[in-house]
Amino acid sequence: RTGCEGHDEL
Amino acid sequence: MNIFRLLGDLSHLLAVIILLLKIWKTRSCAGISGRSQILFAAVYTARYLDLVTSYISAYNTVMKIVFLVASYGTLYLMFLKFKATYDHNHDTFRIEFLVLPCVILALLINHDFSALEILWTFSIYLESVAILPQLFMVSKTGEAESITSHYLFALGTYRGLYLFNWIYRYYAEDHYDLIAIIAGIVQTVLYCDFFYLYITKVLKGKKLQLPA
Repeated sequence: RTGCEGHDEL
Repeated sequence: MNIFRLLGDLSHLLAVIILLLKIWKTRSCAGISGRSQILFAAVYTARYLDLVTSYISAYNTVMKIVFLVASYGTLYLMFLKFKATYDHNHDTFRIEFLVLPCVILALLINHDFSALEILWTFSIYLESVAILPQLFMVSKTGEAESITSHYLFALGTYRGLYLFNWIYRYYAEDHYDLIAIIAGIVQTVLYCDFFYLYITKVLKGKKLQLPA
């Protein structure tokens, strides 16, 4: 899983 | 959520609170770069537009709102309420030299050529260099108040802890985001010189003063 699949960090 | 990420976020939160309290308690924003604060407001705005499009967790939502409100609150205190104390003579870093390359880089190197994704990427690139006007201001005046040093230390530590979070996630979750990682490394490296001065001077009770 890399990058663009939903940014779940701040 | 792992311990590095949580400590990183808490460090980030601490930095933002230290800055607001410093300005509020001393009724002054002397020594603080308004240009860096403008860049941070742009960073949060560009990154947290996803507040309206995607829900991650209550934690994420609350933190995003806190960072947005704190950032615009800081701008309000600096440029309106305590405007007279703003040290603009020493805050002269040309921010277009940071913003324009970040815009171009975000358009060229991104995960997906869509508006929200490019804004996210732009915010990651811009965050990595947004502290430069502040560091430039400290180097120009040759010193920083202790409270400003604590702010910078907490703010620098935050992305450093995120690097450990990304190492952990790479092994534990098979997750990695090269854009965030490389920008995070750049961001942390920019603080190294300051970290050294902070540890060797401020922690020993001395004022942060640059060698003449």
